[in-house]
Amino acid sequence: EVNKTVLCESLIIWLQTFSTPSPCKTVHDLTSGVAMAQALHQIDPSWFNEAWLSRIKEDVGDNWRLKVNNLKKVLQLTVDYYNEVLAQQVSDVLLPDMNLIAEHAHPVHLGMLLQLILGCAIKCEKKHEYIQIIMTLEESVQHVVMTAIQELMSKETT
Amino acid sequence: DPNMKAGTTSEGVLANFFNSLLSKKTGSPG
Repeated sequence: EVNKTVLCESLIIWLQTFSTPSPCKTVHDLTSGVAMAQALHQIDPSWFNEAWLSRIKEDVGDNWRLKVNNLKKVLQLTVDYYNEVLAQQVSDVLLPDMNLIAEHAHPVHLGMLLQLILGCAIKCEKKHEYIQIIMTLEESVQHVVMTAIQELMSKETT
Repeated sequence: DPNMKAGTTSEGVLANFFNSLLSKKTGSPG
């Protein structure tokens, strides 16, 4: 099983390939959920659509309740994507705690959320584009991404 | 023979894995 703290660091590097309008350089940057929502919108704009993205509040500051609201929207639609679009169920062991991300910038739980987003990217209609981008990343990052994908696949049920 | 080891090097393992993902049918479960 992949070390979730290492996973978080590597998947933040991966998320940066989306060049999201909101910053995504640090764990703290991601606690608002905004950059992840923007990446998901790029991954599948028909599912993670403009209307949904507009409900993600950008100016949340340090208000952890607003962050949790955003993060829950991100997790919910991501889980729905697995269920409805990919016809897969997300195992409970892969579900992160949004409160821990918003309140404590918990890298383990953030890593789990990023892992679910990674799963969307490598299975969506544009997966070829995203897999080829992963193959340009530093080898150590690619190894973590590979392990994360293998873990997702080992726990998925249809 | 270094060529014999190509598929087992770190780079080879990564390339094999991601190429196998690329060859999977889009949208198919698993």
